[in-house]
Amino acid sequence: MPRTIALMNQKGGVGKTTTAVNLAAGVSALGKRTLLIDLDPQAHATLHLGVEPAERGSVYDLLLDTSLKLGDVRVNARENLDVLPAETDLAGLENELSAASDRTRRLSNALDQHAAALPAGEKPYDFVFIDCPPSLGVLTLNGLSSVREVFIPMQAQFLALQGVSKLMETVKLVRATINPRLFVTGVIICAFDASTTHSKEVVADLDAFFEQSRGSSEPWANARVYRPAVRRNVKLAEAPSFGKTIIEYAPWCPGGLDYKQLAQTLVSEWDLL
Amino acid sequence: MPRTIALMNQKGGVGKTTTAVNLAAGVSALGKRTLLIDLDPQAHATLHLGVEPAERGSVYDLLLDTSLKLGDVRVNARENLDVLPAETDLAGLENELSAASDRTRRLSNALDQHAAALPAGEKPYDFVFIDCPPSLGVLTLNGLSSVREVFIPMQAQFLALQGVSKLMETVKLVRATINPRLFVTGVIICAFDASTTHSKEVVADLDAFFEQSRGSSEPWANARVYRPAVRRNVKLAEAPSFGKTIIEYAPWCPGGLDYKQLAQTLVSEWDLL
Ligand SMILES: Nc1ncnc2c1ncn2[C@@H]1O[C@H](COP(=O)(O)OP(=O)(O)OP(=O)(O)O)[C@@H](O)[C@H]1O
Ligand SMILES: Nc1ncnc2c1ncn2[C@@H]1O[C@H](COP(=O)(O)OP(=O)(O)OP(=O)(O)O)[C@@H](O)[C@H]1O
Ligand SMILES: [Mg+2]
Ligand SMILES: [Mg+2]
Repeated sequence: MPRTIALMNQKGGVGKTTTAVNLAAGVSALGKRTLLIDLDPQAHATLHLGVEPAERGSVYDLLLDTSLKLGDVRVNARENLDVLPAETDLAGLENELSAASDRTRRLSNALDQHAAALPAGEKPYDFVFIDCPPSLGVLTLNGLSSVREVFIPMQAQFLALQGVSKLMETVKLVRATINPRLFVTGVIICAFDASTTHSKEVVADLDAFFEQSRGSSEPWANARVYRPAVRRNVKLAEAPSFGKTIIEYAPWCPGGLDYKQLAQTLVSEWDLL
Repeated sequence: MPRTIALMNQKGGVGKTTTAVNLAAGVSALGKRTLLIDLDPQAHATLHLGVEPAERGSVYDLLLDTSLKLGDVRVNARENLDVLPAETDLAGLENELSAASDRTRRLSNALDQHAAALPAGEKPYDFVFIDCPPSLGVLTLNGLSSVREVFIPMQAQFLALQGVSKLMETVKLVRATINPRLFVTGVIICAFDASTTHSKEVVADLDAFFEQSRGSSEPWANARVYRPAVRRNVKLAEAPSFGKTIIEYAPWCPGGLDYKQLAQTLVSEWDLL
């Protein structure tokens, strides 16, 4: 049973890509067969890993052209880590996709098709991570329709709390209309400044919010703030400029240790499922 | 001659609102009559200053209803500082606005109308700051059509460089089609980590980029990276949770001193214009 996870937050610059890339790197380093799907037209996850789209097309060609298969656009990025790369400069992509029938299901159809007819000798993926763009549009909806779990990367700052309820509403709506299996597993705190009271207060606010949802029928009823929070460290901002994950670049730096620990947690949780 | 400035960057979470609010606070504290326009449906600038929209409507009512005047939606936030507040939860706002005639000129029309027929005893504004949403849509285009100057808040990180050329292209396009007076004055570095080589390298990259544009006919031909860079400090993230500007909350903290110094620079430059 693969663990399928969307890294989602409509706010920009909160750590979705850094988290998608480094958790994918972390679990693949632990031997788990992993797929990372870059759904963002900024293609930052693709850039971060130093990969290019395949000859036959990017993830967007897969979404727009139903004759293409997942294997046609898949690129091997690292040991145990495959990527569906995005590409930049695609004006009109969301409009074109919105005009398509089944427009929010294109990605889940491709994933199902792949799982149902695996190439000879290929095993199914253990983990699928989807890096979403900073919006609640048709690309993010494709991501949300294709997974069971939503992880919310965010920073421990007052203004970051403002967008969370809208995000939760979107998950609820998708669960009610498109994907009944969807739920929020947790929040990943990114670029955490451990030295400030403000950060800790924001995390405490989030803990309390999830606490009061326990036992409800909300899709976040069992959600929590993951520990550890990922600490801010310039190495995490430098790594993409070298096309490297933090596991390759500086696994021992504070944020690197945090992502490794989170990856271990994800794998241990998965082993229990 | 008022100095009219749009804080623009389609990337999210880079410091547009923090910069708009604190530069507006800084120049108004120096005695300049200032207007801050919140164009973002997240309404963070409005929230940051602790103000509410007026009885007769928010900035969006001004954009959608041509019978309203600027004075109808304006709220006084501080001494010398007026605001056109935004409001949240406005589904369909951009669609409705896009359907309007003159859809990118609604704000500039309102500003021109106000300047042409000032209420008795009222002086024109010395500074107008516009806080743009993280997108290149019709709201940002209203902002860009209403000002002479574009300031680009951004963080000194590798991935932040990726969006700059697209931003520049948009300014060029607006200058060619809607607003021939538009130019890029400069970049404001936000949440700067003075201790890392990476940050300094990114700033050096930006300096070089502007250097090689000198003497060209590009709208950024005279642009530069403003000094000082605004240093990262938790006080800047805390201030909005108290509805305060950094000038009120912690003017002496590193980022506060930087915004005060930048405000002084903006005023000195203006005095020379
Ligand atoms: N723990 C950290 N320490 C230092 N810098 C970080 C950390 N996490 C992320 N960053 C940096 O912050 C910036 C934003 O992160 P990232 O690109 O992952 O956010 P995002 O949510 O994917 O943004 P977008 O909404 O544009 O897709 C990047 O420059 C990244 O390198
Ligand atoms: N110098 C700084 N030091 C510490 N925190 C900062 C600094 N500047 C901004 N922040 C914090 O970073 C976050 C993002 O800043 P801000 O909201 O100003 O960005 P933005 O570009 O307006 O975002 P959006 O695209 O969502 O409108 C906020 O929580 C803000 O308080
Ligand atoms: Mg991203
Ligand atoms: Mg903002």
